[in-house]
Amino acid sequence: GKSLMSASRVPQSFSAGIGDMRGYGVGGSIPVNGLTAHQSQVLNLIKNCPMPEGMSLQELKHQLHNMSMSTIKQAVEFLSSEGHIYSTVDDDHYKSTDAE
Amino acid sequence: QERIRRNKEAAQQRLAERCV
Repeated sequence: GKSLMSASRVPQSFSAGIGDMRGYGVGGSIPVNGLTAHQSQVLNLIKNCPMPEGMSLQELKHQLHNMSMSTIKQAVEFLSSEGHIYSTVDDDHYKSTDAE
Repeated sequence: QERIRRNKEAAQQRLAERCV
């Protein structure tokens, strides 16, 4: 199928995180709970991260190359303040709250 | 990893408050 690599030129509103969700079998529950596109992309990536310590900001940046680091940090801070995610080993690693 | 557990609980609480 379509890889993340080929998505680098896609406009932000159609960018990686959202189209990517289907591949993870999230079950069609696209989060439209007042989050911006950036925020839901970040949240989805964190949700689908298999690592026990969660996802690092570097990894997020790596996957969301159409997003600047400051945008990612802002999204992460917002999601954290809302309780969707929380920091784990340090302030650079985040895990989704409702992930099992 | 106590800190992580507390972070998680705090986050869950924040999320619950949001949903009310």
